[in-house]
Amino acid sequence: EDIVISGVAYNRNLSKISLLGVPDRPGIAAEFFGRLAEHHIVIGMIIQNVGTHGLNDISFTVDRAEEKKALKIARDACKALKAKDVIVDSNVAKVSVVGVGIKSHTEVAARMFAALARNNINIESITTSEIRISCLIRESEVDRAVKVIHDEFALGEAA
Amino acid sequence: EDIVISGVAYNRNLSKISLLGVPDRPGIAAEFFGRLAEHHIVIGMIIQNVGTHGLNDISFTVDRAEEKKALKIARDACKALKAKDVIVDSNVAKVSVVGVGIKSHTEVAARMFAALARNNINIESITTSEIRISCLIRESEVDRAVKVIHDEFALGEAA
Ligand SMILES: C[C@@H](O)[C@H](N)C(=O)O
Ligand SMILES: C[C@@H](O)[C@H](N)C(=O)O
Repeated sequence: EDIVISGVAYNRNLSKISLLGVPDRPGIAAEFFGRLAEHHIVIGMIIQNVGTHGLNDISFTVDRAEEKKALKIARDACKALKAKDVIVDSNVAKVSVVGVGIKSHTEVAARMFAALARNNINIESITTSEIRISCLIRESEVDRAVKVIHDEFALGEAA
Repeated sequence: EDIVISGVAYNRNLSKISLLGVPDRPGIAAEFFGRLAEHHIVIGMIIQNVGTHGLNDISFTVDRAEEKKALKIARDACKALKAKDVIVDSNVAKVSVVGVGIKSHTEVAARMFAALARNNINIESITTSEIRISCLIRESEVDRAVKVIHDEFALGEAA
């Protein structure tokens, strides 16, 4: 499958809220996102990686304008679900490489990560789908990140 | 934005390899995926959530047939990057709700998670994109998971 990279997308003004140390058993994610849906919180990414010792962490992003409202719901859920803690990062941006056939191209991911690494941009979170590789980074680095990824894939001018 | 759910997708025969406790600084992900790309490992999902105490975990999925090869590379990387450990789960499947406008629909996620919870299916990992919500679950549960998600969204017969 040929790689066709159509561009670099980005979102500024994000907050990432993480529920740390939730019990890793059925019903927890449903309860957490049920509460957020009830309050009509518009969520961006949802990320949960691997659990250890029966616990797991669940993060999600929201537009910064919704952070306060979302944080209150997350803190209430933290108590109800007996999670360990809620942390919030109000300084997050997302940068993504978008294209067809990306899913099976490990080297696209490796090149994207290397471009960020060469420019000393720390990758805080990663998610992928069939057509996109997304990284969460410091908001202050998003312009630089978009430029160095454009350069890496010779995509020409950023839109 | 109206929700248009086009279906439920799934992948069986996956293995999830997790590099635990990597230093959370620029260059680590680039080195790790650079090694995997060098050996032409075809990767499915990549997941990294929130770091704590300067460390983070990075997971990826591969087709089970590639697990042995990928695991050797991950174990070598674990030493080179001074990560804490590598764990592998050889019994993983992915189930996804796919559709337009999903990104901002917290209730689609809540409903998908609730359908799995009602049927006692544990959600082991979660990633989302603009058009898809994906969960990793036990492979033995994938048929049931597809069915209960179809029912939840009244999608009719599974393809
Ligand atoms: C952690 C959380 O996702 C849990 N495993 C669940 O199924 O709800
Ligand atoms: C953990 C790893 O992603 C690291 N933060 C990096 O940028 O490479």
